[in-house]
Amino acid sequence: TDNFDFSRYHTISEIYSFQDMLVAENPNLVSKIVIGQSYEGRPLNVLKFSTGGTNRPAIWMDTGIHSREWVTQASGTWFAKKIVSDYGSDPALTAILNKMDIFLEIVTNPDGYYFTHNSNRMWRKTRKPNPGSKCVGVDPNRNWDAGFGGPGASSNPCSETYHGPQANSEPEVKSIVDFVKSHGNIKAFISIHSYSQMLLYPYGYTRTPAKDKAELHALAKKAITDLASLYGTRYRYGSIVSTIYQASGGTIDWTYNQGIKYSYTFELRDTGRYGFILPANQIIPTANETWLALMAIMDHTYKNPY
Amino acid sequence: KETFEGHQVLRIVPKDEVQLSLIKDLEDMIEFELDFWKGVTEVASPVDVRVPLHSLQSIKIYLETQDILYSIMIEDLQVMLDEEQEEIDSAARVAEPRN
Repeated sequence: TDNFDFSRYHTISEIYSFQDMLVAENPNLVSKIVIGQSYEGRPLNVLKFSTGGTNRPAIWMDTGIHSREWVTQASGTWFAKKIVSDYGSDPALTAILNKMDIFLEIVTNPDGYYFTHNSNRMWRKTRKPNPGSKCVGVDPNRNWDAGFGGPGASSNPCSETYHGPQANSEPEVKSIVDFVKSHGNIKAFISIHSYSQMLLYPYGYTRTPAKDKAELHALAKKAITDLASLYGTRYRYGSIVSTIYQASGGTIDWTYNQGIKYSYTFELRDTGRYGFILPANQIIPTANETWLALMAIMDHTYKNPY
Repeated sequence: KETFEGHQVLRIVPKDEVQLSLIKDLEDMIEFELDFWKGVTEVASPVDVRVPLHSLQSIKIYLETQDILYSIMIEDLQVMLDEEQEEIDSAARVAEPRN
């Protein structure tokens, strides 16, 4: 994987091959867990970074739940290599991994991602057909059992924010739900999207402040300050509902309600006028600056066990 | 393969609550097949929306008659996608021999 070109976008098969190579190169640190299958039968691969122990407290990260947000899957690939490269040399990451596990799902919506490469670059949702409708797919960030079906999601299958027929209807979502519940010891959950440079914490479906709001807000501020220290990329931060808009059925609202206190959503770059078509030469700078924010959250999680 | 010739991405900046609401109304106009890349949040916060060729004129008239400020963020989306695809293909060609 030293030869893997992180500075360009890759197909799903290239990313899956990278994952297998990383595991093969680091058998004592990295393993691959298949937590389920997508609607079209693709494996939902999660990389586990662990230095031992059983069911250690863990940190979860996912990228690409919205398939067209290509900079996120590309950054996730870079994060995987960063963890392997830095373990043993970076004191902060080494301390974290000596006590905690990290789970990283890079292609969280594989059917959608394949579709963006082969049929429609603008595709965001899953690819499961909707009975009775000509429109396909559900917004996997509206399909979670947290305020499901409330304001801030659409009941129209043709909408980009269609919440689906019921919570967890999408296998890509249900597989994570089952994994989180079966693991039972996840302490931070970070779901990575693009674009608009934001770091968000619960809630999205209600204006009721999260009980840990003060701590989440302070940590978000520290994280985006670290992020900006590299290239000056400016982020906004706050709860979903107060920073962007009401969104029901969202990932981190569900994880927070499961008791995972450090639940965050990132919206990575674009700082310019490219939107989802972020030039590949911005992948590595984006991944590098985001890593500083991720380390702030992971370090805080490690130092504040609960 | 879905292509996007002539699709433009407009960056719209609502200057007050009235305009915010007018832009939000666009979300419900299904017939225009608008794709909100960056949703409506607050006054002065840009809203990015991909507009198919067949809706461009209507949307621009709608915005201009309401005196809503917008700029063209992406002139022709398909041109950008072709460049992106070319970059992927050429990088893959370079990578091939090495693999």
